[in-house]
Amino acid sequence: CTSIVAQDYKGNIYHGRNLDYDFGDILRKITIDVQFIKNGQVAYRGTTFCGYVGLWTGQSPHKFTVSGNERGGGAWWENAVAAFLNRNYPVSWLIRDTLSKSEDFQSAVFKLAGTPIIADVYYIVGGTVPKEGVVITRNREGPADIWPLDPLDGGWFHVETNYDHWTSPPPFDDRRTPAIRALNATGQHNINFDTLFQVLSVKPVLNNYTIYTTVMSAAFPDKYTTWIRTP
Amino acid sequence: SAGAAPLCNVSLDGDPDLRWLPVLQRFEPGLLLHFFTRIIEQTIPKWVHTVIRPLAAELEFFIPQPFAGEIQGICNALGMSVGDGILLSLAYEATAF
Repeated sequence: CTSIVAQDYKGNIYHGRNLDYDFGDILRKITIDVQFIKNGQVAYRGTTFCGYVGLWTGQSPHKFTVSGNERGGGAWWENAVAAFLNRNYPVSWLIRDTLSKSEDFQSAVFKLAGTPIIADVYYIVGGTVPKEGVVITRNREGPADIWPLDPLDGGWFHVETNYDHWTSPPPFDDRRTPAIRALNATGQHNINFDTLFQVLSVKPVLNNYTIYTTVMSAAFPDKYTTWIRTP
Repeated sequence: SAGAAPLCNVSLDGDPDLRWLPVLQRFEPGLLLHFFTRIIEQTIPKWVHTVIRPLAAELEFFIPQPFAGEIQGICNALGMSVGDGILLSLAYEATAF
């Protein structure tokens, strides 16, 4: 997966993601955008697969956006213990629960960073006002690292693939460098929904495992768009 | 190439076990069942599959709402075991290590 959170020169926050996974021939056929309706209003929105009740991508309108990227680590039995003995949350259920219950960007970050989960993951969160963008590197029991945007010091975007941001990605799976290069070529003045989609369409950021691309911005909830990608 | 994902509505005002039915009706049930069976077979080791099925009886005990009700409803609609529904929900957790 690749997730990007970026701030344009006006302070708008954009958030985009590619979801990469096996079973592309199946998952592309059952990928759906879902509006969760409460009292006649869209409470939150997300992208999932028919039959899968969790969310890996979602938006709470005018509040925040979230995506999750795989973080490999530990052993299978540690996940099993976290699930069945500790009763930790599945990773994608926490995203949905956060979209459902958190009132703003800060409380979403707090919940996503601190709630015990079954497996390691990266949570990427975007807000509605300048500086509201963060990559949370999660261990099962809590945050390993929290990496906020730093637009005043040149950090107007963050790219998270499937490796800790303080390490180098392996050369055989470096999607980070091409994404950073494309974002720098785009520039803070030109980043928007369309150019973010273009960045997420650069190979190998877009690859044969990419199921869908979503671009979103919590301040402009109607612009939430998911494209199913065909290799 | 790229095509827009279909947009579905899920009402949170409805019962959890019924709220996904309008979404499921947009897909061929036999095809969904075939897809899910293939994912489980290729993701979950057989012995884990054997162990997890009996735990389904304890669904209410260890899975919070509304997820328990939603999984139950989807499984009922597709004629799938609840154990398999849980395993599908845990596909990432079963492979991310």
